[in-house]
Amino acid sequence: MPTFHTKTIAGILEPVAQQVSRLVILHEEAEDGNAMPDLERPVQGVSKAVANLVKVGRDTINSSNDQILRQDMPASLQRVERASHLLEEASAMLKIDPYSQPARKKLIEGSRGILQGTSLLLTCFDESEVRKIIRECKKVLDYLAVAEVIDSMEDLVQFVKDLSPCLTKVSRDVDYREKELTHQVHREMLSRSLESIKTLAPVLICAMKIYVQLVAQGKTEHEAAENRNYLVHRMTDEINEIIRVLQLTTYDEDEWE
Amino acid sequence: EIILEAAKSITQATAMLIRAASNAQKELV
Repeated sequence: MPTFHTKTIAGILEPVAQQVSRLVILHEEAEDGNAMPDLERPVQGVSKAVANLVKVGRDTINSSNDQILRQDMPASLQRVERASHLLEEASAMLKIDPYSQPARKKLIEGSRGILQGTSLLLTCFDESEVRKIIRECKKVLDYLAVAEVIDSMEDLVQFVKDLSPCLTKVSRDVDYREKELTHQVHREMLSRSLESIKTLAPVLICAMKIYVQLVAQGKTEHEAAENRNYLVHRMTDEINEIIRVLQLTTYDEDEWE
Repeated sequence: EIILEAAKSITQATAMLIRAASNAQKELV
């Protein structure tokens, strides 16, 4: 049984993954097997669900501005459609011969295809959702990049106004993502970086305020600038770490091993 | 998301199909 990357994907695929494994085992152990029952109705149920997914999938592709999703998702829909046709063929063959071995093979192949195609589709969709969070993270990085040139209270107020909603969104999205992941280590890494950012953000604003006030008073601001820059770099590192961890999958780790 | 619901419908329908198919085999094992 594969390990699924998120709880949502696991919740959708695990029940059918178990059933497919069971079917393969039963098929191998039973060899010739009993006569298969008429599968026309359950196969029709799958075909209807597949037709609906294809429609919803195409709508998602057409309405998305994510080029990678637009490029990758059609293949997963085609995979599911092909699998559905195999199931229809199996059902038709079993109607004629309930002991047909090729029909049983098609049934297993079709069921596996549904599992693989749906898994591909969900992964495609999930990766697109991750890219949305990364885009928000990059907006925060862009704001942090200008922190070092802010030297008036007016600009600082605008900076806080711009950064706050972005940070709030990143914080909410990463927190939700962290809870979604099935990989404990990745969850802990995200959680740790997010906590650091939440702690560092008000300290950074404070450091920027001190710098701006010293500039306004015409006092030496070298140490205040260093302190501000240090906090900017710490936050930038944490955001980059979040971006890195968001893109990790269990597959990456298997490769390392 | 609608797409997640649609995917769930497929896996549920497939699980039902496999259950129907494997029940007949189970008797033999």
